Amino acid sequence: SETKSRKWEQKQVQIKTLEGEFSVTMWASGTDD
Amino acid sequence: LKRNRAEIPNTYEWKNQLSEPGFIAAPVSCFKHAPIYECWDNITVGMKVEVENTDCDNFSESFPDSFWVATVLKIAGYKALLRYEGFGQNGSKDFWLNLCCNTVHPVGWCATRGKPLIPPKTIQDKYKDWKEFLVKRLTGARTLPSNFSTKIEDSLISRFRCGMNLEVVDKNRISRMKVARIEKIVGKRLHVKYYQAEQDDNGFWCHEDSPLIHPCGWSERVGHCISAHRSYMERCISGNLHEDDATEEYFITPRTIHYPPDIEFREGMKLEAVDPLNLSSICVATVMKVLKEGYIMIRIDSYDADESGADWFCYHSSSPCIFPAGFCDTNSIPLTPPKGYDPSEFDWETYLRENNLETVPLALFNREVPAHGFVVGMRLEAADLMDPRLVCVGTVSRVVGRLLKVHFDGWEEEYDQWLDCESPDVYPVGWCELVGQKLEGPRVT
Repeated sequence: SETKSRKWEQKQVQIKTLEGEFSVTMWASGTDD
Repeated sequence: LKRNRAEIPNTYEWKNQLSEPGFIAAPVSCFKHAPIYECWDNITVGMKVEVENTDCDNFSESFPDSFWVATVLKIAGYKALLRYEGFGQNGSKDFWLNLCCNTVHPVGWCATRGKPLIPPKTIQDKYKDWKEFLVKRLTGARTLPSNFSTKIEDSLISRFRCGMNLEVVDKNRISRMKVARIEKIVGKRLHVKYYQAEQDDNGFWCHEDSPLIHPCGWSERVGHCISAHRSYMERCISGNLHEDDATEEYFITPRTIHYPPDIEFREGMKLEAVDPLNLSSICVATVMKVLKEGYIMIRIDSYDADESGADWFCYHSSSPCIFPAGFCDTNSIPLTPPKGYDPSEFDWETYLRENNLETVPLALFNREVPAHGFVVGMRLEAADLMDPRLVCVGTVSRVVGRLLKVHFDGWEEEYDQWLDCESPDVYPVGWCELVGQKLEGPRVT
């Protein structure tokens, strides 16, 4: 539902591996308040 | 932090049962009083998390703790079956973990702490470029909110604190209240000790949302019997409570019901009620006294008459544990009749007519059935209300509207408990582990 989909927000997430750092776009529930 | 506590000796672990075919745990979303209930809808299968990588060399000086990304394959209560990314269809290293434990993090947590993700040893040579693989696997996937850990910690905080005083049902005489002091709080369950108790009395355990506890001054206000020191009664009457005396705002207030005019609970009326001293049984009961604010004292009619009234018990009129006459019959639940009556022959109509009795009108009962989500066969953790310091593994064995019958695994049916679907005495699988409470396993015969 629309309400349900609003709970999820797109966010840039930083990843670090032994080879280096990069970012990916993920979805996290919109409770980061 | 509570979640960093030491392991509890002899606590039961669900892990051997979790993967058994047909194992279903009641979801966290069934338990309004459970930690992080509000955001559990956002915990889904397919979600990615960062977890400790246990498939690595035991010791690395540069990276004493190693993490990798895993996918949630299955959820059972607070537990999740996880598979490290890169294992594809290979389930050989799948593992169950409590999603609320302190080694599960949102993707991105390691980078913010400068920790590199290290692939498990089994698959470390599978890809030359882990970056490309991770970008592909993680882009567009779901993860936990970055404040997940704070949310868990906040949801574990009790409204109460140790040292507070409150009024609690006297476990040795259920018709009266006693003043008690909170000694310990585990997972919002309060361990209270009665004032003026015997030295070897271990007190009582109940959840902070339990209907068995009330604010200081409650008994005096509603007209309930209380055994307390004179100085306590004086401060209740004068309203000069101590700073440690728990007041109204700490408690769940039963909902106000607006009854139709001229319909009310009256002394002598008959009804059916869960026996507070034997929760596997629903019995014919009598309204013995009507207190203020919607509370009633009832007596279970299957016991010997006790002139002292020691066997009376207080229910709120909105309680989901009292029912109109005929409820058990309608729902094919065995009804315990009044003392002296044969259960196979008891008939409400004849009983009422022959004894010139009346029943509590149907309109006075709480008939609301929430969409609770419990179904028969679901596994959970439940307080043994006959010895409430214990939390045991159990199974929902019947669902009748909002009423649940909880069976304690390995025990006879006579130990079952009828509980409301919103009872604060049932918890999701993994709750004990999360809050640091010992879990009693199934009885092994």
